[in-house]
Amino acid sequence: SIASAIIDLAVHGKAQNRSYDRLALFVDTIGNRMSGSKNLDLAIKYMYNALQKDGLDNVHLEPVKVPHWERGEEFAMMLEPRNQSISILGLGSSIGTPPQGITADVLVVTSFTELHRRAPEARGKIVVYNQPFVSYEETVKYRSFGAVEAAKVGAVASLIRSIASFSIYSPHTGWQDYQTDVPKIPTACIAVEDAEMMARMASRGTKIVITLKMGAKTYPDANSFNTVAEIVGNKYPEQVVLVSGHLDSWDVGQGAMDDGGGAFISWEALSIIKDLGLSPKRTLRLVLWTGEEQGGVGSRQYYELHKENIFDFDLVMESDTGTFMPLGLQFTGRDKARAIMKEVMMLLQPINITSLYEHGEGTDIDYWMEAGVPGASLLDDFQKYFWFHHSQGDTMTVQDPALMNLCAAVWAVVSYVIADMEEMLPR
Amino acid sequence: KHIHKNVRTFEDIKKEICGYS
Repeated sequence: SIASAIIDLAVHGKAQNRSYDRLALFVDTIGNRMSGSKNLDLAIKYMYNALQKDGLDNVHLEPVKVPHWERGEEFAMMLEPRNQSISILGLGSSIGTPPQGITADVLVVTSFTELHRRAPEARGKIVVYNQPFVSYEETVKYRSFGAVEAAKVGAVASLIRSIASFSIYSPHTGWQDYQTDVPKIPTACIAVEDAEMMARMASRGTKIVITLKMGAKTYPDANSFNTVAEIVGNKYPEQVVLVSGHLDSWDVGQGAMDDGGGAFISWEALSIIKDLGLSPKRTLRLVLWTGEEQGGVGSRQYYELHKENIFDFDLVMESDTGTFMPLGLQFTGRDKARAIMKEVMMLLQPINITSLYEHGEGTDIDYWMEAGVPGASLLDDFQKYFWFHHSQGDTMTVQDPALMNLCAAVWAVVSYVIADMEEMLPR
Repeated sequence: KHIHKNVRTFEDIKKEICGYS
């Protein structure tokens, strides 16, 4: 019973807690891994050596050009109605302020609609967004486009309520996008608590003044790499089941959850299969992406480089929403492929994780799925994910070794069986 | 290449998958 052997090794056997222990050593040694940083270079070298030491096949690096942005020193101070330090995290790609900072009155809004309605009030002000958290997908547009929308109505900077479902005064960073025809203004996230406080003050008609200083700088694109390792297939080696997570992170916390957990259960899947002496018919390929946080930069270049072989890609898998209690897999593919995946999930009955959901997702595998390759993502109990996401709280303390064992078991069983079946998934 | 042959029935595929359990 191959599925049981994989599960036993991952959950009860010698491999239990291995992905957790490996991740802890990695993040405690390297720290966070921002695109373009020396830390990310060190992380890639570390993984290259670790994967070779693990005895995997074809360990190699594939060059990628990635954005290089550094936040520099930054702070905000509320001057009126009273002095209070405002905790901020500059947003990726933001420009800095002049050296003396920007001091301006604040306009608080709760939505883009309100901003547009009150456009005449925004000129020369710092716009503070206090948008409610609906869902990440819905609310993240304020982080992505808050600066552009504020600049369009003449604001001098924007401060955006963090995209977080819970807060203990924690700002959460993330990437934001300027538009070429709109002036660039500095932009940062603030804690939910400060956004709500300023909204209350504004609703009482209280004047708010803030000084904002940000030393953010954008440098020329940097050299980086996607990190690749394989177990080469014994019958159809050119055909590939791809398992993945991203190695880069934000420059806060340790990037243990986003996406250290996803990267290390993906490595663990190959380790488990190798430890059991299993040899799938197709190649199992581990890819640790670079530059994901800047919008899937590494995975886009990987797709461009390898799309000529798209018909050899059987299934693409990504874990990038945490490695909490696994609930099953999200899957995108034709009905015939879904029916097969449902049967494969039944192999996970010993750990009672057999559900197959709709909509496989993941920035790094989207290109393949849009082109018709079946795709799967790990669905876990990610209720707490956005508590820690892109914040100083994303540390090893978030991770649970027992849950990582279960995630690794799901990842290993599914990837191995699909790679070993006589035929590829129907498209 | 054994790609999308569709010569096997779903029952055949189910049996193959059961072989891993």
